[in-house]
Amino acid sequence: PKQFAVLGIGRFGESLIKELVRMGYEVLAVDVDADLVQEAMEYATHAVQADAMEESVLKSLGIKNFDAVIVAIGENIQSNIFTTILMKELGVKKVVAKAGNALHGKVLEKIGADMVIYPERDMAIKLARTLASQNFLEQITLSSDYSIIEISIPRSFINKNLRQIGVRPRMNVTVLAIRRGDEIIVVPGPDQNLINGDILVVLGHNQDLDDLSDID
Amino acid sequence: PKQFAVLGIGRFGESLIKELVRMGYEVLAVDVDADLVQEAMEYATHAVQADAMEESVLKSLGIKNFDAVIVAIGENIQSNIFTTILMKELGVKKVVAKAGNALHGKVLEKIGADMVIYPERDMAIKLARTLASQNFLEQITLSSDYSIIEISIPRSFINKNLRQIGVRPRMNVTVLAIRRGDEIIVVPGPDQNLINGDILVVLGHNQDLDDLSDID
Ligand SMILES: Nc1ncnc2c1ncn2[C@@H]1O[C@H](COP(=O)(O)OP(=O)(O)OP(=O)(O)O)[C@@H](O)[C@H]1O
Ligand SMILES: Nc1ncnc2c1ncn2[C@@H]1O[C@H](COP(=O)(O)OP(=O)(O)OP(=O)(O)O)[C@@H](O)[C@H]1O
Repeated sequence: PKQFAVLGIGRFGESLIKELVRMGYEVLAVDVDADLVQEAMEYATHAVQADAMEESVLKSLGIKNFDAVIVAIGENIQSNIFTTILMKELGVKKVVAKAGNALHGKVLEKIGADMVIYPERDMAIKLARTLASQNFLEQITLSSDYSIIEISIPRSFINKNLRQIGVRPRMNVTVLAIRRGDEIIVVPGPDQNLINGDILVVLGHNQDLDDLSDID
Repeated sequence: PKQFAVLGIGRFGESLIKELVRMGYEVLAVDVDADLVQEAMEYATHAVQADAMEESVLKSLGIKNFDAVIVAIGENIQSNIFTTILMKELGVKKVVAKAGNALHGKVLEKIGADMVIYPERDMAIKLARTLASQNFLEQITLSSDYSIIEISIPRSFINKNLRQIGVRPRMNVTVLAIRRGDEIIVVPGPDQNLINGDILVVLGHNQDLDDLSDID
């Protein structure tokens, strides 16, 4: 089974450790803060108090044997950057590092992070879209132009079928599925009737999806 | 056009302000930190230095006229909680508050937050799923049992078509779309050939999706 090391037990690090453990993986938690390490002993496979930049400690922990090391150190950007490059130096095959902003993220890419994540930025963008559109529920970004979104049914669609609404020819989007309570209607046909409470799972160009979510 | 107020210009607050402005909305940024307010003047519609718990200041800003107020104060949980309840007291119709953990979130719900978000936790869970499955790229949760996921093409699917692979009859999942470079093939037919590098957008029951992402 895979084993992971999470460096930094902040809110992000703690949730990551707990979810990986819940999924059945072995997780080593590392932090300089003794209290956080003490707490982490309750839910992590192992928890060690250490400075993630201490080469000797990391070597003794066999850090390069982990399937992935996640650098979840936040406010201290210098520690975050130096820890990341050290991981690559020590031969860790997959290093995931958390960036606080775009410039920080560029530095991490250049010094060898295999994956850079922007938790605050990504969630902010997701929230912005939810706030912008009353009926916007969730989304997957397929490419820079295409997405899949979930929207609650516009009132003008209720009790009509897909052909009458003309979703594909007029609005240039594809209804991939309809969520009706706990039921999922997959790849609905043109005669599929829509009812109040339906949630539409739609694929299309971002601009067309924005127009769709403005429909009343 | 809608107007929003973001209280707290941390990494999350800043990204939220920028995205809402990019979408064309008016955004008021508020923080106690003068430097952050100075920076925010460059990208927010308005930026004001203030303590978000100062009732008189908030009233003079006409806080209850905003379509939504987002409490993006982080580390200071007490400020975050007191600011949230104050927003509701002042008649703000929609208050979104950022929670650092589940208990904090429960408090926010009880005191009237219209929406509670957990950016660090949600991103950690998303990352955990990506780390767990080699080819797991993104996912939308449709219901407690069904999801849409993106996976990179299993090697055994390359140069076969959907009928040969038998995705629907054998694996009980539906390929909604194929991402090929910048191209998107929507609702592919049974004769659709798959090639190396394809990314499959698949809908199914969570257990069947897990089985699918284990295929080599
Ligand atoms: N050199 C280091 N070695 C080990 N742990 C460290 C080091 N530097 C910082 N940390 C720890 O990393 C953790 C996360 O950092 P911090 O709280 O600054 O980030 P954050 O981005 O605000 O976190 P989050 O948003 O996940 O709550 C802290 O618990 C801190 O003690
Ligand atoms: N009472 C207050 N009024 C206005 N702003 C406040 C108040 N308390 C804290 N802030 C501001 O909120 C901002 C975000 O808070 P903080 O940095 O503690 O949270 P965070 O969760 O680590 O942020 P992020 O993860 O978004 O970077 C800070 O810039 C801080 O100055």
